[in-house]
Amino acid sequence: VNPDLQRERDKCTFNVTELTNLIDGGVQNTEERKRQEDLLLKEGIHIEEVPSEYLSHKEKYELAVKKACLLFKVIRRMQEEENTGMENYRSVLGGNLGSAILADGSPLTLHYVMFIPTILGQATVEQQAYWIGRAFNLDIIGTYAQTELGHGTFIRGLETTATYDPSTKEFVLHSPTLTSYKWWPGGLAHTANYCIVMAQLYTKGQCHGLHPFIVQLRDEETHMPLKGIKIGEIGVKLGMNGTNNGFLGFEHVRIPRENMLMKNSKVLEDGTYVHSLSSKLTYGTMMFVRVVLVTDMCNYMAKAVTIATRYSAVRRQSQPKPDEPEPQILDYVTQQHKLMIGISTVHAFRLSANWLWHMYNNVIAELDTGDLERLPELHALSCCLKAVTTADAAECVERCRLSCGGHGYMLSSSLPTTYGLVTAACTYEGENTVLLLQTARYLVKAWQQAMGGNALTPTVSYISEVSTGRRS
Amino acid sequence: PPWDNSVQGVIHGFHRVAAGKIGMCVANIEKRQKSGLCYEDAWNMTSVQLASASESHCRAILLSTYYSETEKLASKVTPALKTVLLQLVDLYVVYWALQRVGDLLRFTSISERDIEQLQNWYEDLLTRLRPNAVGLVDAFDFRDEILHSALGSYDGRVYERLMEEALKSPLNAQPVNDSFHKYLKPFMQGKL
Repeated sequence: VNPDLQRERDKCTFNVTELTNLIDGGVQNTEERKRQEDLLLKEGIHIEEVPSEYLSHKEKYELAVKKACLLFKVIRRMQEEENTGMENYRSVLGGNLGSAILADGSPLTLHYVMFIPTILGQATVEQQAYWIGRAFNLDIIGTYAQTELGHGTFIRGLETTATYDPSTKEFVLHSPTLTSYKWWPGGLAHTANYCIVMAQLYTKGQCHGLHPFIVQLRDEETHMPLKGIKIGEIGVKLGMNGTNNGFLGFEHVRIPRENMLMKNSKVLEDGTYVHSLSSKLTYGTMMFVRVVLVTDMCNYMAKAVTIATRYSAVRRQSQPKPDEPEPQILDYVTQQHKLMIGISTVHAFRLSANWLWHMYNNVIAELDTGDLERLPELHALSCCLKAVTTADAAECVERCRLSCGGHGYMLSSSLPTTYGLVTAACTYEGENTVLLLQTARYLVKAWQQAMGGNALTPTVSYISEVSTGRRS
Repeated sequence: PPWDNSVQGVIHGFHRVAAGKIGMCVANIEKRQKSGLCYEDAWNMTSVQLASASESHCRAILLSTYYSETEKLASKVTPALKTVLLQLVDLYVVYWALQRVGDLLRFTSISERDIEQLQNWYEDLLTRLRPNAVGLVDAFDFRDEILHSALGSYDGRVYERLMEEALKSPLNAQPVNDSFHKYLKPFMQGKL
């Protein structure tokens, strides 16, 4: 070990393992994480003869598919041997291991992060019974398509239509314009053969807004696109070039009525539309993803600040005192200013993500009892937290990259790739400015409620306290 | 209320900033509506301030959550770790107070003297955290295979690793690349 780095470790004033256990949520979790890491890294899936940075766009995708399949094979074996469930997938795939093995994104991520959770959250029990087993076994590969070429965060502007035909008891999916083509979903281009499509539902000539439909994209044997399906890759991106982002257009594609996910809203055989409890219910998946996003930001920032801090302990530069050797750059207060805030931000986001996750679970539990009161508050909170944490994380990773000077510009530093992963989060799952304005809608309403002397929900109660001069 | 230059005081200051900004937005929207704009246009004209109010709201939540959640944790860890965790919270709160000092001047009674104290407090925290910087990132416990970085490996052999990675470039597989004979040499001899 580099002597400078060893000296740093020798002078640390606290027990590093104790903090690791705290971050993991306990000694057992640390041991379990290490065991999973050992198990998966021993497979050698992450080892590349030629660094993938030197591969073509097509080769990068093919390597990503190969790695993702090998990874799932190992995870499935882990499941069978240890009888673990979905959590095992998410902890391995969503966490550091997944991004270590698939540094430039995985074409199967959305299958686990969006396709399965949406079925769990929005399909009836019968529908779950039919789809979940096949999805878990990877008999089918799914993705989730909501954003279109011409519309994204403003989901009421989406143009893809699903028109109910009572004579055949089918929905007809159609892309009326080029701007209505689904655009961006990971795994959509060449990997998935099924997709949850968010489309404007029309029945009996009336539009009922956005609803989820399961659509088969490709033949399960030949993987050829089905009739009326126009599908392909959207092209090379700033980063995440392993995720196989695709476009999808429909030419009057018919699907059975049973393919509309009907846990919340329903369409009866004669075309009658049955309302859901609340239009906010379809946000369930998005809020789940945003909570996961905040946690992911912690991981990326933690990686970047680890790289930059260790490098700053090794790198020596300049000679402020003529008779002394060049100091470690970590001794410069300007360098500490760039890095320390990154370390504390990781902890701030981790604790906030845990807190938001508990709040999300409480609100979802209340939802099941029909109590929707805190849903708007949770929605507003998930919007602004996603916007602020992703923006802060992108800034933090870029600051870490710059704090490593020219070597931070090397792909072998891993900092540019990490920046590509983090900055993508500023625009997916809701563009940040639009999300901040969605939160502002809730804050303006809260302000007016406070002025009317009404009680406010906990996260905005400070508004009435401050406006009446009391301490929050 | 008088400014309180403590962590809780700064957090309360951020609540005042958020509430103040939201109130200003409501007032501006109403003023624009009175001047004849419809609500949507009044909203759009005020949207820069609205986005800023949301960011301040979120900042206040992040600060207060980080502070309160760490306070809960602090009682369960050894004194040495508690000291470092609380220093990190202080650093985060004071950093953002300095980053948003304009907002605090606008919506709270913070003074130049308070700001000077915050700046000194911040720099003092950097010095206190300096000995633990590497320990704090080691605690994230990333294996080298997961970190995947020539700069960040646990052993700190940065220069050797940078060179190892450089040699993996396919261009280094042969000392003379084909393009020399195809393009450069003919070009240099004026035959291209």
